Amino acid sequence: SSMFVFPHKLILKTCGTTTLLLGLRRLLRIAAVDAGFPFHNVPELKDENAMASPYRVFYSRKNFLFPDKQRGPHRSWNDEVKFLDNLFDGGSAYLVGKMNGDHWYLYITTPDTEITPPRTPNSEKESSSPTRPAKIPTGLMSSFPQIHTGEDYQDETLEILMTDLDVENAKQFYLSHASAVAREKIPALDETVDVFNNGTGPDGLQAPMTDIEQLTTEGHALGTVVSDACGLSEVYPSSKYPDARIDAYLFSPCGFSANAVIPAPVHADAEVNDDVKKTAGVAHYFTVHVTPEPNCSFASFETNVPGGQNGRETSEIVEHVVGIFKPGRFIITLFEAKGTGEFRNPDPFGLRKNRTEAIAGYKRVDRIVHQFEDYDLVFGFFERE
Amino acid sequence: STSTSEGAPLLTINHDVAADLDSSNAFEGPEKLLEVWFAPSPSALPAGANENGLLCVPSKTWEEMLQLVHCQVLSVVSSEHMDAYLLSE
Repeated sequence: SSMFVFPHKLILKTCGTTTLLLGLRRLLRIAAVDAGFPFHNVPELKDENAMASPYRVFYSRKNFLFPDKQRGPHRSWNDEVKFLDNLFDGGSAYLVGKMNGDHWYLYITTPDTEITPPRTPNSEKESSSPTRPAKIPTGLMSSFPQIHTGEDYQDETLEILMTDLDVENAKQFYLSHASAVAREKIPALDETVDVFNNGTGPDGLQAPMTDIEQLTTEGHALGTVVSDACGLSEVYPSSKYPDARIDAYLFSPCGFSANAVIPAPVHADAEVNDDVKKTAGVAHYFTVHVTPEPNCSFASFETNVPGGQNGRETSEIVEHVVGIFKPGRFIITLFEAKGTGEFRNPDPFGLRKNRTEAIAGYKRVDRIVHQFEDYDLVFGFFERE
Repeated sequence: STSTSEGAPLLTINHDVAADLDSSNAFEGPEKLLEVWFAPSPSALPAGANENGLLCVPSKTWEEMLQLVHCQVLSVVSSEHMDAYLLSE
């Protein structure tokens, strides 16, 4: 699971039986109380129900492998939609893909001139002033001049949701396998250990065995080993993204998670084009989560690095990531803001060209395009040939 | 905490949580993904909001929220424009 905090938005991604939506009210309250974002659902901030009014909300997920084991509002998509509809006005819920197969759910609110305020819990509805606030003060309005166009802000999110990972290949995400790889990487230290083991090291001191243990067992140390060994560190290579920073963790006995912060490339003015201008000063990320056990294997990859940046097209990123995890089937979603009015990336993975082999080794089964008010969504579903 | 160069992202590890994490019971990979925007862009924060927006919120405060979600913070990469939290689940 991961969380990304930007000045203007928060992304929270959690797996397993986590109860993500149960944190939403607290999130909205923190945004109002700690960060000073405007609230409209109660008259005063000291009211414990005060919650910031979001500019817009996205909530999405793939269908669960074991839905019956979920808790709280996550027991069904209908429950989740009800939970969100209770909190926001004007949300829209979609199911994209096969109902009797792999599919993807999406809940989205649209920005409007009245920021969609969250509602207070029903029990308070009678006692407090109307939950639907009066029109937001125009002053506030003027501080959102771009509320509709998003002109100056490019937003694109690619997600790859992979199931039925190749069993042999998935072994690299087990601690025992990674420890062996780590141990191979530190032969010199190994010898030193031998010397120290018999207590006769160069300076007669006993080396702290924990150093080696740490390097071959500690979650973050092994996470870095796995990132390098599986090829993840090369998705956005340090040669092109020198300031990128990967934070990876290998779970015990198995499982892997990684976040990467990828500062937008900064170019000399002469080279800046409109697209780059829009991303200057913006940080991008990718996040990966892997559950390698054969009976429930899954891996996800998500990034907001714009396709085509630094010469790597979306389809190349997809091929690289799919090559790492070798899934039996996978869903791709590409969500792109329409700021310029053009669908900037009309055919991110060769879907429109009817090429059955849009991604090497895989057959495209579904391609679905949704055009929302200010975002375009391309959904693709692929199966191994 | 480690950082490679001036201004580069800074990694902070929460060793208490990271040390004895066990994932034997993990079985559901597909995640729930929530994005909540409070402004159209970092340069369009509304009047009254902290100049750093959500980045001004201390980690501890987020950790309390994450308890409701049943997650803990393993580590954080902090950078000028974003903080990236790696979580336990």
